Amino acid sequence: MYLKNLELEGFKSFVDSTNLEFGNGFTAIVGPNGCGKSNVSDAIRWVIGEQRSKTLRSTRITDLIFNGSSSRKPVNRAEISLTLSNVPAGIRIAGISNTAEDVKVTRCYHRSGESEFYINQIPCRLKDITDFLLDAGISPKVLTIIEQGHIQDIITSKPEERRILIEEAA
Amino acid sequence: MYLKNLELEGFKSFVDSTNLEFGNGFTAIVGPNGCGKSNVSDAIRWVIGEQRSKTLRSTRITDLIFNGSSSRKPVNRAEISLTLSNVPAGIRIAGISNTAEDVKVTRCYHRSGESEFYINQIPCRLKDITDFLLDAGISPKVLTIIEQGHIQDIITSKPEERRILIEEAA
Amino acid sequence: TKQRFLDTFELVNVNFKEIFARLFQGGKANLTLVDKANPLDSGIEITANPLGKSLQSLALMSGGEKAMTAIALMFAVFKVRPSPFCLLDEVDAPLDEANVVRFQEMLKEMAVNTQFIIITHNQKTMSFANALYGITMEEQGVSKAVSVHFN
Amino acid sequence: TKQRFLDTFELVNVNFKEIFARLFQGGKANLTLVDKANPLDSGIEITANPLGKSLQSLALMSGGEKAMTAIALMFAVFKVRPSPFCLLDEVDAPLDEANVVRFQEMLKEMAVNTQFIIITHNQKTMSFANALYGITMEEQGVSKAVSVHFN
Ligand SMILES: Nc1ncnc2c1ncn2[C@@H]1O[C@H](COP(=O)(O)OP(=O)(O)OP(=O)(O)O)[C@@H](O)[C@H]1O
Ligand SMILES: Nc1ncnc2c1ncn2[C@@H]1O[C@H](COP(=O)(O)OP(=O)(O)OP(=O)(O)O)[C@@H](O)[C@H]1O
Ligand SMILES: [Mg+2]
Ligand SMILES: [Mg+2]
Repeated sequence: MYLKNLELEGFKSFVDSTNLEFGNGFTAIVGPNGCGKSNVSDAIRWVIGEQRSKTLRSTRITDLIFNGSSSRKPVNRAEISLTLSNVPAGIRIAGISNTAEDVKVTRCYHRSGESEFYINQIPCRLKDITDFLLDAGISPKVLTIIEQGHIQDIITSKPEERRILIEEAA
Repeated sequence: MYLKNLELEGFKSFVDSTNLEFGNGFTAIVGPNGCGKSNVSDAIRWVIGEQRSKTLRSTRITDLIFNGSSSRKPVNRAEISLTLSNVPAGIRIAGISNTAEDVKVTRCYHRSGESEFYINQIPCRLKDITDFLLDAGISPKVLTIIEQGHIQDIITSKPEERRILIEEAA
Repeated sequence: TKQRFLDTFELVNVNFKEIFARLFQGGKANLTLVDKANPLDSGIEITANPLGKSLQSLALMSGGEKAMTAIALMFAVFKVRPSPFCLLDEVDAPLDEANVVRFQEMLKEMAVNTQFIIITHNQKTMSFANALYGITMEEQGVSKAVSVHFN
Repeated sequence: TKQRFLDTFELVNVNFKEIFARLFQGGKANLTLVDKANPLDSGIEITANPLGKSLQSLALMSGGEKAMTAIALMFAVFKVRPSPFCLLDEVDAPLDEANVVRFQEMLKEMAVNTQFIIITHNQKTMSFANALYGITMEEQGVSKAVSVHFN
């Protein structure tokens, strides 16, 4: 199983609808300071269920919605979709039959405060998304995403936090 | 005024007596990971009065003394000397007459726990060193040394801490 | 599941020692349970000694050494249970060129079972990638992506 | 001394705006006193907006943008009261090449009044230096210095 593509719209600096396709190899994301690379990382963390604003470098959830630039007005909705390919059969997906091999999870947040969640375009709860991803071996708690400046956390963290790594691997 | 040279002996990985001479320009310190570059930074911070072990990346003060390698036994004393050149006349130096233009401050720590302090080879207290350096515009509190990974501290720090920067400059 | 935890811990530990020795061209590393009597509630201590250096606390390690040690532990866990994908944001920033190469060579091997996405400014890291995504901001404040593929 | 503090604060603020605009090729930055009625006890807030981006919290800035903003503030203070010497340990690690150059060009100007010692892995930074000190560990665990001078 691998991450097939990531679609962003209205999320942080990605105001325009953007589709990033990742091959099943090793992809490098490059570009100048401040162009949006870590925002891609934030987008993935958010759609797989990261809730803590601080870890998404925001002070309020509305910070995740594009808040304008010198040439653009702010928008009112942020949406991220992540598509996983080669999903093993038998993983529970909230009552949605896993007939296709691709599973797309979508998370949406409105400036008014409403959130929407979808699996393969069918509305669901955040818990359905995180349950599915947990079965697939993906969660914000394990080593799926290492944030900028945080690589040393694994070894400077408390002994109890490291135990979680072993528990997740077991 | 400028930093003329730094002498290290028995301090962290600098077990052998080492003299680093710095010209009054812009010097770059380079070398592979783990070779001792940040240890030079720790040495300067320590001799100008840094007391907190955590900021010197040590858990105990004895961590500052060379504790051995596969080819060397540990030693029992760490000594750092920093020489400032073109020291303005009139700066108080603990009753030591500032006849020479160079002023050398030395800090020494024994594994047994004793500390020694010198200005131009004459014994003194740590306070004499920090008073002199404060008059010269050098202290661990101002922007004299930016530690590895800590450049962002100035802007992520609390508003009160930033006031100290202005106070020191005033 | 206490047995399963201990088995997993042992596997990760063996991997950690081996990967550390490879990334540091020698040296010794170890994971130990703080409370051996109660493994399921115990914290985990790390000891790590680069080649030729004496036993000392992790705090004394250099920036690059800490990063390489963290990478070794991450790979050690992945060898037991590979994450489907893994995104690393500028983990190569503190590494010198020789360490970037050692890290990347190991990453290519791990990439057989895990899809890696690396955010980097490092030319050497880019040279190891299969594909490159360039992010730009031609229009001020607006991110745009350009994909460059190569083998 | 309240007046002296306010004068210094104003000077640093003017420098900060100017240096930020130079390092970011535009953009606006500002220092404000949290408690204007009590300047001597007041904290200081920073607002910083790279060119073309909207007003938003510092937290949203990128790694490289935060480093450049911190550098701008440091230079702003130095212009008011230069430190005799200043040691920077790998502050260029999060910067892209264009920003390393902007930072280094400004550093050369500041170096007239302040002696700079920079620890770096970055080739571009090294090319701006007057002198190079190489630190090595030929003998395991033992640091040794080799000086290389050039103009
Ligand atoms: N809600 C938002 N609306 C508009 N722009 C935003 C929003 N949130 C963040 N940004 C902008 O995104 C930029 C940060 O992008 P990001 O952290 O992805 O940069 P980066 O490419 O990782 O850079 P670096 O190489 O320095 O780490 C900042 O300039 C910030 O102003
Ligand atoms: N008391 C000590 N005795 C012997 N070696 C020590 C002592 N304290 C620290 N060291 C060693 O010094 C090394 C760290 O050096 P330092 O942090 O200066 O590296 P560096 O050149 O800055 O590397 P990097 O580029 O990775 O930041 C570590 O390997 C550590 O083991
Ligand atoms: Mg970034
Ligand atoms: Mg270092």
